[in-house]
Amino acid sequence: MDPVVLVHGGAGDITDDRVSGKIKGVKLAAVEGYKALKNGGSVLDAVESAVRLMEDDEYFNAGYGSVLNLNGDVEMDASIMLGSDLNAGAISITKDISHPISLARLVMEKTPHVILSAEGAQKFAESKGIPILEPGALVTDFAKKALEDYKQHGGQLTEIGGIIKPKNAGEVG
Amino acid sequence: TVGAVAVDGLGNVAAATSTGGINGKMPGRVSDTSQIGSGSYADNNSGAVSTTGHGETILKFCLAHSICKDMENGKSARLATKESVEKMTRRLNNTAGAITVSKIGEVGISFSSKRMAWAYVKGSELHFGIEQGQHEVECVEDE
Repeated sequence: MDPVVLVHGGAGDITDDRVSGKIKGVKLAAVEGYKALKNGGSVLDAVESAVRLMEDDEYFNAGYGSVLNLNGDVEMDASIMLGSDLNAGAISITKDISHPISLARLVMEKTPHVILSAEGAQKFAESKGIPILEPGALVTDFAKKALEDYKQHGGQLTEIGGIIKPKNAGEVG
Repeated sequence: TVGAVAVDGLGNVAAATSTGGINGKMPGRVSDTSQIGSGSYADNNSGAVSTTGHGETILKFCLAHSICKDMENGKSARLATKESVEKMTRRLNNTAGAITVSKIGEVGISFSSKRMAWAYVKGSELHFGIEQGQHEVECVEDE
């Protein structure tokens, strides 16, 4: 059977000016993942290398180029799963690391858990020698502008007990 | 959000998904992407899925797992992906997308959002698209 590596670069109302950058990025990622398989890597190696490439690409809402929370910070989530034994690893609310998907794989391979979050995930990353970036290193101008637009038009989600349903400008996911 | 799924020549599958979340989220908000069964799912008995879109909706619907279970019950990757995405959007009124490979190498790509960038390599062909219904093919350049 022919192997297959399939990638996505996020779904939502992606604006016209970002279409070509997204298509270029997903094509590069699919080829990168397939190359990993062709060179004897596992399906885990293939999906990790494809996602890592897109985490470096500011056209995508992951790693460098992530959207911002209300404080203007990047907080990232990732998960990875292997079909042969249903082993899985994930991280959430992590900051200042370039490749959340690789940290998720370390959780799967080096801990008895499936998900590590926030400070615990951060400490685990440090313990595995993953470089911790300077605060703000993953923030792009595009993301800052999207947050400003959202604050002006999207309403404030910080109200307790009353959630205002804003129209979220730009991309979701 | 970005994601990848893969199947090798023996039917082994894997899925991976990574995201910065949703624009203007509250600090501490956890997305569907880190939840196995919502953002990613992989099982050699059916296939592998990575999802993207309105996270809270994908989380409530357990979209990735839903697609794998449909494949386990005999649906093709294409049909399982399309029907689960449509069912979720109908039920919860928010949009999302998913990519799927089955254990026998089928491909499923579906999104109810306006656009979703996708690409896959099979043999020497590179397939890609971003608009509804768009499917372009190129040759993968040899190394």
